[in-house]
Amino acid sequence: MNIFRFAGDMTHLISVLVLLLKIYATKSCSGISLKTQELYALVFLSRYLDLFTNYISLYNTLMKLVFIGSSLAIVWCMRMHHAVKRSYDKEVDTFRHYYLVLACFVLATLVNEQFTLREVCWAFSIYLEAVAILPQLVLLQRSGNVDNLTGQYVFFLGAYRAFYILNWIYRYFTEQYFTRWIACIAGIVQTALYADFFYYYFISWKNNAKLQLPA
Amino acid sequence: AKDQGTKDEL
Repeated sequence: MNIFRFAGDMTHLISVLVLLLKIYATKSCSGISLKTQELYALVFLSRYLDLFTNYISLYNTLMKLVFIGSSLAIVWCMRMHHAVKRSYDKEVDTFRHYYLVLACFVLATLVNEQFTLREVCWAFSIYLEAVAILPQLVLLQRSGNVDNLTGQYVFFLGAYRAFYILNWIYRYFTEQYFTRWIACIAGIVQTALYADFFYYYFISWKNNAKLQLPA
Repeated sequence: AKDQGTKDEL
């Protein structure tokens, strides 16, 4: 575990906490894409299949439980909680995310480290995570103004994989082997998708103005 | 150790 990896996990955890805070404090999920949340729940469920069979460390197991638990809780809240689901804007959250799931699954069956259930599911979760933010970014561009907590949520979510890229670069130079090219390429694509969001986030921060995404 | 290295990340 190197500092970049730890910073990445903490940034990811912060993004989840910010989203939970927003939903719990405001009892609203306005500006949040349910489809992105569903995709993330699928990402964690398909990636952490070995949660109970392959113990790595207490930290590893705890973090996996937090990510699976929080993503399912958020999906449940947005679908079932009486107050929260009323604030869900399904007319704006129209990205056809099932195509993303299908495309990632097909790609995972073609491009993986080994053609085994666990490796195909792992590659699927890596590819799906790279594009999972698309419904959320499309929703933000449609809804124009972004509230602070939503903006911070997306920012930290984007930043965490950037730290992972630094972690992979660090491991490439410090460890004798490097076999994470699938995660590395998908991670670069994932982080690149946030590029324009980061740009407008930085502009709004510099001008101390409201975050505005061009329609 | 190899397998450990590739799947110890989240």
